[in-house]
Amino acid sequence: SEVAQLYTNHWAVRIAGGPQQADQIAAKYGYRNLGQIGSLDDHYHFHHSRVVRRAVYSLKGPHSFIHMDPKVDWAQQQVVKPRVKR
Amino acid sequence: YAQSDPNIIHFNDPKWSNMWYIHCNDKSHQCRSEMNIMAAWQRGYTGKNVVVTILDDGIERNHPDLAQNYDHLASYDVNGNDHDPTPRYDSRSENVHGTRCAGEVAAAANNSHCIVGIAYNAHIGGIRMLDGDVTDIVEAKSLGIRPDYIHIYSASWGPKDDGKTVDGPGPLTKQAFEQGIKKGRRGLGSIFVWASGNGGRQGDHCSCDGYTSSIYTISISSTTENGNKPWYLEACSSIMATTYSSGEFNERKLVTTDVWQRCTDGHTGTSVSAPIVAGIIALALEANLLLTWRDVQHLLVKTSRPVHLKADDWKTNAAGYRVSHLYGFGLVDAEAMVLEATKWRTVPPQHICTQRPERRTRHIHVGQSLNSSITASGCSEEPEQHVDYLEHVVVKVLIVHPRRGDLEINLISPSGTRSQLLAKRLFDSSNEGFRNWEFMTVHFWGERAAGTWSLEIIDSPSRLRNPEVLGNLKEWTLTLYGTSQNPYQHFSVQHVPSRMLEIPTPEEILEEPELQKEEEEDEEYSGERFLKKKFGLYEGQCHSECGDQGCDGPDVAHCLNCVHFSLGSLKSGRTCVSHCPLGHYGDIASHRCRRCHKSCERCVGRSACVSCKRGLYLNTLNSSCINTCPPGYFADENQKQCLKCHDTCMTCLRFADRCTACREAYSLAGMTCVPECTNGTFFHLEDMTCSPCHSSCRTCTGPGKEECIQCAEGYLQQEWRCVQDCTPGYFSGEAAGLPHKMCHRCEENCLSCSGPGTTCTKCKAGYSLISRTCIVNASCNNADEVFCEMVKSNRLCERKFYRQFCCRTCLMNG
Repeated sequence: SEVAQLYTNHWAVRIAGGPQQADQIAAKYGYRNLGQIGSLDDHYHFHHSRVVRRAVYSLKGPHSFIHMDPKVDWAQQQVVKPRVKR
Repeated sequence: YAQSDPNIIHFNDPKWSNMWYIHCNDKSHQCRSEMNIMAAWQRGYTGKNVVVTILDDGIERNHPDLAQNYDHLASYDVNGNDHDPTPRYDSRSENVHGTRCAGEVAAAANNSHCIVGIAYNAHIGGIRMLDGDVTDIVEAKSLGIRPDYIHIYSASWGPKDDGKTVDGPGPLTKQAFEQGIKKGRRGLGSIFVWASGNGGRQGDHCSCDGYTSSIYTISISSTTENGNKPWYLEACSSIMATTYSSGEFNERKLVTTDVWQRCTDGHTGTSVSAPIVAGIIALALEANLLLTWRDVQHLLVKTSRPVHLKADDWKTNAAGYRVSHLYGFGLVDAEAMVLEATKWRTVPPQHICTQRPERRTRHIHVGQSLNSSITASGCSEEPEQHVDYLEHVVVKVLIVHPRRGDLEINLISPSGTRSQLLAKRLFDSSNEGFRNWEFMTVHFWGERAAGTWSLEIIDSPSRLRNPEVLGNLKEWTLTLYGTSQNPYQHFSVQHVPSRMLEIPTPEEILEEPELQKEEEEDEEYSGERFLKKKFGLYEGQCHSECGDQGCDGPDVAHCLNCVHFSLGSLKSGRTCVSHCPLGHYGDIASHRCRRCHKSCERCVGRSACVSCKRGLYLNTLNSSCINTCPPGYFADENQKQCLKCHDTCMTCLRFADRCTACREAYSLAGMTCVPECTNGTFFHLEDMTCSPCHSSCRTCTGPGKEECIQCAEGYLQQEWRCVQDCTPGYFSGEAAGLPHKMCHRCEENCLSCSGPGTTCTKCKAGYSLISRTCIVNASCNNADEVFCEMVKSNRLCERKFYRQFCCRTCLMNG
């Protein structure tokens, strides 16, 4: 049987226009912008403290509207990826 | 078998004699053909200035074997979002993995502690990222940390090795890999080394792990001391090479560093193999820092050897490489790697050619095999995509199937080499099929790309299934990676041009004898043509470039003098031009095009070059063209000029900030010159300056009192910090290899003591001090005279293990 996905309260978001634009969009939907993801330009790490830290469903709420914002090219709620040490 | 090495190096590290996979001086065992690590050391390569990091659960940066080579610039804590990758200590020792891997790469040598790393002078860092929820963001961040500083990323983890998981990098992590190989190491490409997997016992196949089967990772498997397949080994076609790792109970293990400043020879699995190869690549990079990420893969393919590794699937591909699904191209050879690296010339650019079959949807009938083929041209019609000589080959499939584990997939190259992309997986009952899953093989390396490729899919049910539900191959594509030229012979065309092309090499340009001076001589413009003019043989219109003396014909070559410049000689014929061509400059006084110095492409006087011929660089200090820039300058390939290195560099390569030696007061860290911080200071990451250590530290990695490497005068090291006096429960003593004293822990149950062993002066509650030993406050009801005599005659109370063994009762009873 397939293992259920575990959804976290972290999002990866692609926004053009620089960190200030990303900060504005994060604030608009209640997220905190934790900064650029590694060396990937225009990709930001957002965190939402009012979303359950781990859930088996992707819970909807006002924060979900970020996916429809025209300034957001792409957004993805992060799921836990089970990883094992070898 | 290898000969025992009479010139063996000896180190004083206590586990050195157990490191059989590095040296061969143990007379009680036969010596195996080994990885030739010591031979690489004897050639002077120990990993100096190469930066390796371990993506894992953290590393114990204060470990005596790691502290010397620990590099905080190569470290980060993604889980805690700070710069300290120290693992989280818990009673179950869950986070020992990264420290164990790190020691294998860069444990310090000859420090009387534990082991010797493969690259024992390399910089070692740790990226703590497995001790928390791992997400696509966490992985992408980890793979993208300081890509211009860190050379090698080593990872020994992945999706579950349970034989039923098919998982790989998410979209961000895929981008991070791509960014790494394109931009990392200032364009040479980050090197990602990956452990192939531990799921052998579950019948797992590493093609179902998208990390180890990525073309961007170097996938490493393991073999036992005797060259057997270890029980944990996962086979697949993307494995590139192999190292020794732990085997069966009667075979020797590997030793490495462990948390709590310890060493271990515990079971390692495949995890230790990736850092061993990371260490060997570090030696190769020390030999040649300009190797690209693909050069490193070519080096491994060329130098790894099957030696005594046992597998029933060794085959020789059409390019002559021996390869297996268990071990890739075989056991790594460190000496061969460094030797090849020193003379290596970068392989031609990677081309990518994707081809599709004509027919798409096909049913996969139970118990039968489905064959689908592609006649590939290698994209010869597109020069930018043309692949003639193969490197990686990737097959992307969209397969719908009721039981994924029943599928076996093979790919057969035009040369007839068969590579198994997927073996049956008994535990995989998923009905998800493969949704655009990419299978990768290195088994066709060096073969030619053009011809017919066949994909073979076999469905053999391992348990009862509804025979009416068929699998379906909906789509597949073949992506060929490689080069349009022979990667090892392209220099004869590119850099040593044939005489037919008449393009001399830079050396030839600088060394060839003076060119003919025919047009340099100021001959009078007289002779046959003048006579023709004199006798008036031509009376038509002259060319507009002809001067006031007219011409003897209509063309520009018939002029008797020129308006602007004359070009050529009497022998070869002269012509008038408005501008002098490349390699010449216009001498206004004589209206002649004169030849520049042979090394110049353009000049304003014979030796005043403004641009240089191919392969030479303009030295702006004296306007000359040279093939090697002077110290402090580097050859800029775009401007074809010698440009100044960064202020802190003494010498640099290709870029101003890619330093190879530093000016005074700076030291080389990777390819960056950082200030040489004096004792009592450390290099501050954010400020890029030397900042003071805590007053208790002599040397340190950060400002905190727990970040000392060595203690200041008057201080002793106690656990993670430096203290003026040992706290109760510790006694002061010497420490091997350290300039200061250490506080050692007293014997168990002592509250205070005066030295090592049985020297307790105070005991914990519930214990009594008897003969300077703390003995539990309990008496034995069966400690009669005979029993106590036995305890006494065997001197049990002197042994730590038996100290609580009715000793108090017997001692009280005299």
